[in-house]
Amino acid sequence: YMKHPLQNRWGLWFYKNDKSKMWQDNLRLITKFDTVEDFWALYNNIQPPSKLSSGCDYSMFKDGIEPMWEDRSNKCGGRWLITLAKQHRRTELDHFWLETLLCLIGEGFGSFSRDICGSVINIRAKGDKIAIWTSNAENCETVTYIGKKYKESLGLPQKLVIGYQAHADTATKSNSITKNKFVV
Amino acid sequence: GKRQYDRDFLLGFQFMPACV
Repeated sequence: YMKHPLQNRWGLWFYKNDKSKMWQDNLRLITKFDTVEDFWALYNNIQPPSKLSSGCDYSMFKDGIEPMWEDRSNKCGGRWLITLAKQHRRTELDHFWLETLLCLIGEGFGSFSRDICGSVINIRAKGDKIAIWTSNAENCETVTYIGKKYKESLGLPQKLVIGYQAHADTATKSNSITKNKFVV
Repeated sequence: GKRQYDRDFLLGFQFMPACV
């Protein structure tokens, strides 16, 4: 019996908000994997996002990409962002996160998967967030395709609009609202 | 070729023991 190799090797990261440490010291690579079987071995052994405490993140990125704007692969990119109201933590959060991971490891965006960098889930008291990060916010066709396919994969209703934000805009925003570069 | 797996295929392995 052979394990099923993935197209990419992925790293799973965990962030825990500890104000006594520097931001980057709070971010830890848990492990890397590159087969379907190893993905599940990992997934089945970690806390689901809904059980994490507020201020924590999981990130899953292609090997060699760190889950931060500054990484060379992310610098010119952006994210499709899903925000969840508090009451959806119990019902939707873990489900959305798993669907997101399956889209990534299964290369669910076809040839456009090349632009995928990774995904981040933020557990926050004011509302949880899940995002798919891509490498180039100017690749209109690619970004739009990924957004449409992602929305479909999560089973979101057509009329619900999700937005794509360039990291450059998020990083330089002066208030808490970042403008959407694309919407689907 | 590209190793693409759809969700149902991936979900089929969730509770399988990894032997290798």
